[in-house]
Amino acid sequence: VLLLKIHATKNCSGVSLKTQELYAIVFVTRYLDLLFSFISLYNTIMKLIFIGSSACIIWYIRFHRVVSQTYDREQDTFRVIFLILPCLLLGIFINHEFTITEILWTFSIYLEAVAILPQLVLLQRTKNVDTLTGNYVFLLGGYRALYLLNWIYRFLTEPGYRQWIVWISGTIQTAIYCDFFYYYFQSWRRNEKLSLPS
Amino acid sequence: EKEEEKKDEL
Repeated sequence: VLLLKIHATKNCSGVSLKTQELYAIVFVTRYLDLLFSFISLYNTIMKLIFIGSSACIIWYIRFHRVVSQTYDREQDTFRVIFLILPCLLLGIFINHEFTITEILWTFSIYLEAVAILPQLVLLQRTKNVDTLTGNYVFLLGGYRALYLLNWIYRFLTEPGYRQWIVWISGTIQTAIYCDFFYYYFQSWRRNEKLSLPS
Repeated sequence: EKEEEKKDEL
């Protein structure tokens, strides 16, 4: 959705480069297993799509002649090091196995939970949020929220299925969207443009 | 007992 929007409108105002870069870090550190394990064709293709689309978005915002001019550089000022460092420490200390790939995988789970924060802060600073950008954040949050249902279903149907790190992080991630969901639905109901209160 | 995680989710 976001890539299509940027490609079609040649405009990325309201889009946080910081969040996109965090997602690129999340995908690359989590999908290292592309190199040494195979789960399914669907799984592999989706991993490649996630890595590829976020790399493409970053390229557009950073380097595209027209798109880069529309980037809200002065507004997108979230200090991502304050997210990356704690997640890295958490990944080093709370994991299932003290190996490089496992620590990076766990780090990516923690980082993904908070990766949307720079985008939410930027949306709050943007007076009239572009409809497509609002839809992108809604779809991203909705996608993660659906995992909660998926986990409940798998817990009930698959003996021995449990993954506490993923469940807790995913629940926090979805909770972070709650406020956004509220204003998204309100603007939808009233047929108004989305704007978050400051 | 080691918690076995199947990393089949995205």
